[in-house]
Amino acid sequence: YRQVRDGKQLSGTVSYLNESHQRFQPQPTGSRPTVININDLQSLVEAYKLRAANLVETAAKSLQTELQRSKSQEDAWNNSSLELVRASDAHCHYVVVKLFAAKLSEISNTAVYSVLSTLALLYALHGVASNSGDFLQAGLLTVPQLSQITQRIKALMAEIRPNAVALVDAFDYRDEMLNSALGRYDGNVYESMFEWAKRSPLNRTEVHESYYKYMKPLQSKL
Amino acid sequence: MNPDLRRERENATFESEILTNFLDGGVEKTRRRREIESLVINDPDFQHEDLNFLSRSERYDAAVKKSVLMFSKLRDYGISDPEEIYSYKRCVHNGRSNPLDLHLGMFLPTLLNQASPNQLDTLFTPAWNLEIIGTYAQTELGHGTHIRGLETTATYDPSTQEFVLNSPTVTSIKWWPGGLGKTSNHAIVLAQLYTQGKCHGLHAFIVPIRCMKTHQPLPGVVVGDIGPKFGFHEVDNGFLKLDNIRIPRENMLMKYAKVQPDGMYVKPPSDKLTYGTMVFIRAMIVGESAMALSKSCTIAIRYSAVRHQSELRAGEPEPQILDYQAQQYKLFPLLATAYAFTFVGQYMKNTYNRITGDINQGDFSQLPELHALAAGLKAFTTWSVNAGIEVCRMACGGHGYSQSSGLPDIYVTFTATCTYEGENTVMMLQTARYLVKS
Repeated sequence: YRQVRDGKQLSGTVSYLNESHQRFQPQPTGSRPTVININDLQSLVEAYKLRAANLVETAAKSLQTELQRSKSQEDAWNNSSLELVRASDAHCHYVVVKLFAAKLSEISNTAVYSVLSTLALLYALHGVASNSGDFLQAGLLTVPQLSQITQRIKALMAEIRPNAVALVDAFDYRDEMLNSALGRYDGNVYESMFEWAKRSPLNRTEVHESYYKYMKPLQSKL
Repeated sequence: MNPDLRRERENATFESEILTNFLDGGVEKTRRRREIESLVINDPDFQHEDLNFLSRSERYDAAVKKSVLMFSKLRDYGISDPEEIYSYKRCVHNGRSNPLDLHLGMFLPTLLNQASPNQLDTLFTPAWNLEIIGTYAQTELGHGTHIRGLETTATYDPSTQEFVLNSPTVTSIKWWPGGLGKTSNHAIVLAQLYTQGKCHGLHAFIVPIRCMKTHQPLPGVVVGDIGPKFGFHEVDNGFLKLDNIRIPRENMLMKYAKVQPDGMYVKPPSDKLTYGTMVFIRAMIVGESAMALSKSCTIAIRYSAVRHQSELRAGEPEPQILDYQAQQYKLFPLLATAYAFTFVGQYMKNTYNRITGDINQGDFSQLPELHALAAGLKAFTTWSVNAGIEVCRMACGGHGYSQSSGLPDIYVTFTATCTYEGENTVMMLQTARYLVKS
């Protein structure tokens, strides 16, 4: 942030701070761009980017304010931790959404492309809904859009529903690797649970030794 | 086959196999991964009672046995590709940590990255053959992520050309390293280097801790297991107290930083180099996040297709719980997250390999960004997945509470990633430092 503010050009995963720099300059109200198109993944990636830039700016400004209160660099840093962690979180979230969107372009099979695009959209929209305060504050989202997003998430979930099992099958965990009665491939859950329980060491004898050691003596006394 | 699951699979609009190939990086990669899995799953040597039914000592015993067998079988099969070694090891230990994890994951890579050529000549083959069993001792009882605060000292004695390794306080006792308690006979110890009366910060030293013949702790070494934990039951996470142990000058890893026989200190080209192994591990943890969440989603979603409960329309049969929107809202965003993190994990691994190549050419320019990205993504993904596994577990109702579901085990094994290799809040602040600086 400071390097960009001082006119340096950045590369790599933080290069978005270059573009956002103009946004940092005071602008006439009403000219703020980029309200999310909730049906377009690239628009969402853009929104995550601007949300991250906004939170980086907020954290940097908090540091500056703290410093102006003639705090030491270290105290200023400590007193801005909330904003700093939030900025990092937003940065990472942006990187994840961006990589997911970029990965889609590598998929050649249309059916797979379609289902993963739905997943990517769900991931992005769920992230917006879960962090709506950030997006609202940055002017990237309008309040009416919030309920549209909820409806959109419901529609996406209904779209995913028929493919849910196939999507987890694709992870391709063998039963021996998953080691789970509930998640076994053939779905024979309850038989498996029963067999597993019977092997519990506690069942090695029909009557556990503690019965003879404690229970029975107690009962004979009563 | 359970009829519900059969019907789910018949109704899917895509072929899982095609997506599996994409996730693996190609048909051949899928074939090879399955081949390696079958090598393990069909190998009687690796069969044992369900670990849930064993005591801690029996679990440790089973893990040591499997680790030792794994080493010889890797050679027998000629598996040498690091990815395949990693995959084979994951199968052998079913994603759990094992007593030789740090020997393979930290000790050997650190030797490769930071030992001088002659050190490598003397140390690597015995380490590769398990004559030397090593661990990586960094964290201390009273000190964690802020490694500059570590207290263990290594003071150079020019008269004998030795370093004196010492744990000056209780808080300086090394604590947590896997394999340290009962397994290892050497440790790479991170200590504050003092020479000619000046402290030069953290450096790595190879310290023998047990006799290579009897495995007894060496004089001046106090070493043992730190006791039972939330998970990692098979691993002897250990403690190590050093009482003025003397080691030859050659035992300091000197590929970059050096101490001359007269005690003169020679600076490394970049002070971030001891971070190299850490960045490697954090990049790998991002991949671990994806695996833990995809496993949890597999269990919870399949079970939600099998489980029927309550009533949606009066008088009708109980629906699959996966048909309830509320159940979908618990699991589908997590399923999307599992895919997202799978792709991030792949990206981090590729980026790490690319940038490490640059480093070996002497180009450190991208290390700070990789360091910041690895720290942030490690925290971001592990926090999300930690919460996600718990949601999957609860989405399975009471049965999710049983060890038979596999979910408690996934949780207690995975949750350690939020605090080890850098506590997550500190990781986030490291990324923030880079962001603000940028």
